[in-house]
Amino acid sequence: PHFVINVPSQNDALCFNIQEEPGVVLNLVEDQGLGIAVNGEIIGKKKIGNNVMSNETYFGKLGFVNREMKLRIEVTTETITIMLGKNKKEYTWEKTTSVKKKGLNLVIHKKNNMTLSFGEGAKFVIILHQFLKDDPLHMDFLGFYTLDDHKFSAHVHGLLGQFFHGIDYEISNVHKTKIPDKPDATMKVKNKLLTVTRGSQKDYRSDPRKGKKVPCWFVHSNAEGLIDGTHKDYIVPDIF
Amino acid sequence: NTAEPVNDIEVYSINIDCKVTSRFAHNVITSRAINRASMSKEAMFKVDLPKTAFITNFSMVIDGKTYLGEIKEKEVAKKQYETAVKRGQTAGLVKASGRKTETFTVSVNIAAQSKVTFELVYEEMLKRNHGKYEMFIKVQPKTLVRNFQIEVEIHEPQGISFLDAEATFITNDLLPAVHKSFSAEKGYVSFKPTLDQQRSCATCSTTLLDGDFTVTYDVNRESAGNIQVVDGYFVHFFAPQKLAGVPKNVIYVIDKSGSMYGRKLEQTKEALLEILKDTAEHDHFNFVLFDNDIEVWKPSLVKATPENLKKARDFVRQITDGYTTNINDPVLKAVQLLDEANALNQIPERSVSLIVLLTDGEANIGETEPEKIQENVKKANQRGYTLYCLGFGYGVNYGFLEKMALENAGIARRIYEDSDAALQMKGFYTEIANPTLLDIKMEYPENAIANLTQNSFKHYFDGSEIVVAGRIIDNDLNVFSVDVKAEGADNLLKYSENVQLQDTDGVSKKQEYIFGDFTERLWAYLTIQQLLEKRVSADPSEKEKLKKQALDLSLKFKFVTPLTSMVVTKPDEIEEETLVADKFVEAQAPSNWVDSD
Repeated sequence: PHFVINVPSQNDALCFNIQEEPGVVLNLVEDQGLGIAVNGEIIGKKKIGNNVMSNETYFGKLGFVNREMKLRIEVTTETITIMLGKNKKEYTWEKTTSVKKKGLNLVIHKKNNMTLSFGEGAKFVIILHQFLKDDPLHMDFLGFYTLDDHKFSAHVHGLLGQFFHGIDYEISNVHKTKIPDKPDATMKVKNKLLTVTRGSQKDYRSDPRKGKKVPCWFVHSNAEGLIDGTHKDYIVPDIF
Repeated sequence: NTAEPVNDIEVYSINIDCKVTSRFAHNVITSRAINRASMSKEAMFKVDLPKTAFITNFSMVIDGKTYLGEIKEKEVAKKQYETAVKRGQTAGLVKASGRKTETFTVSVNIAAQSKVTFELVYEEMLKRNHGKYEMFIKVQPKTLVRNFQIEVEIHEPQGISFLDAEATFITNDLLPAVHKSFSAEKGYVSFKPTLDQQRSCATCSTTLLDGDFTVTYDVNRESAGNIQVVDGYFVHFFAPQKLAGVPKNVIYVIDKSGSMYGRKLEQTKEALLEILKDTAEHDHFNFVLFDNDIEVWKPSLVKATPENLKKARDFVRQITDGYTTNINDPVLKAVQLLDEANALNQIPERSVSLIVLLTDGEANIGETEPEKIQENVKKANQRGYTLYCLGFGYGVNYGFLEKMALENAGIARRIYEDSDAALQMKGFYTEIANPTLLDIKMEYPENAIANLTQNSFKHYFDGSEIVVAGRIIDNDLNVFSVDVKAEGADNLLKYSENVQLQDTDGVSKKQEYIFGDFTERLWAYLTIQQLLEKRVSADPSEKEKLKKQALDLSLKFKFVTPLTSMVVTKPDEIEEETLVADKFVEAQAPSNWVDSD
């Protein structure tokens, strides 16, 4: 999956990929202060017969936990399941629905996206990317967007969460590469020097089909050097 | 204004020099520092300036060499910026800071024992609110400064009626450092604290100068209007006094969706209760609450009798949070309620009809397409009720609200999510609480003028001021006159003003002691602001035209507006670096995400 980190102070963005095997669950947000966690399970590598047709990996399942509310929400490309204590309720992407309980606001927009917010705090948007069942390359997958990042506690962590309170970096030594418009540069971040490449990723919130291009500095090697530790440190055993 | 010491950098002088002529403020902030270290060090210059101001110049003098900021079209500057990025500089000198301010920051390396002088110039037109003009200066020098001074000179040809200066950090020790005086046309405020007065305690080396320094004043008003002509440009200030209030009909369209749950909804209720307290008996009002459903308080608007106000307060107290956000239908409902009230003569013939929409988010149910909602509201609002949009909190789609408000003769305002949100809402209400004139039309000698700024206005609110400016093209004109027609509370009102142009030479000379071309610059400032505002709600072909006009003026008068940037070249050990100062523009909060393409 492609990660995009907005850096308003630099009027720019950072991006990176995390390559892992299907079935692996990654921790995206962990805020012990608010008792909120978000994990995502990787899918991908579509096969036809025994041939792997695509090596791309995506998020096919997202798990949201709000410990204070004793709430767990599982979002897949087919269903949305809300588990509140022992109660469990399942919704599909086929119908526009809204669910409101004290402090939980969930709106499903038919076959399109859902928004999820906990009280006055965190707000998330999940985009459903759907393809034809017999598409040789693509399979349905999910996009995950965080809003109101500032509302998380100072200790928020995770592959996305660690950037919620900003990141400082400096770019220097921009130089041409074989690919026009994709210069390489040196990024000074966390007292390390990384080689990064100018590129772009897409924001699908306003246009779920085409998306809107967002220029960014791409950090190679599973964001090594940019993220705290290595990406393996963010592998968790279960979606919850 | 700050010039932070970084390591051995001593900031020995900060001078904030403000000159106001006929509401137009020209501010120069100069900071001088010396590097006392034996090696080169970084000196930082940081200024908070009002969001309504336009930067006009910035310069740095290092070792006798001057580095000047150059104002360019944004696209041109952007190209230069891209080159800068490739050289390792990701620049952006202006950022959002407080509610009312944006921050300009630049840092530069200076050699051992060398001096640096930073100078930033910005201009703004002071707006009259609640019967006074307010000039706001952020003071934050971080360390004790040998020569620290703020000097404000005001020149108002109408004469100054009162002048005051306050600072949030003022103590008894600092009081003697503030001087304020005014007589006739001139006002003067100065603040020159000594080193000892700046200390946070007798033995401290820390400063207590940290906060807002505010100068407020108003002018004498012998007549409703005042015309000033300088160097071929005129400006007309119109603020009639002591008029009876025009009744108003207000529909409060209040978001009670799930995201308003908790403090936001409590603050909204608190503000509504306060607003109800201040509602005049001749006013009519109603509430439309919404989430995914619409709840209308009364089937039609009701008069603000004590009994109805009591019922309204009871209704407000019981508002609870609901589900999702449907903005389209409740706004259309408000329009429909006002249409019905007009058709059935339920509201006074001479009255102001307003819709106040308060929301904290984007529409996510019903019609969710922002453009479609704007189109629907514009189409439904045939009678042209004024729509005010209050965007509450960080997640709000402010651009959408702003366009919708401007398309319906209103304005949008942000309500910042904070402990004083209720006060902010109430504050906005008090600005629009007392309309005294409707449909104001200002007529100037048609063939003698050009480049007139907006000259017709839907409302005049007590304590505010209408400003119109333009250029006089008839060199032989002896008398410059204006006729103002407006609907008052009871009848049609007419005002006439005229000024003998021969007499203005004297005025012009007197005003020149401040700075010569202020009327022309005031005209340009006002014109650019109005063009930018019009652009928000214009159709695409018109948009380009408006953009071009605003851009040409921004470049001609050297204003950093949303269409221009200032390119600053600063020296570096290896090569010179290019930085860019842009005008900060309100946008939605950024987000982080993971997705695939």
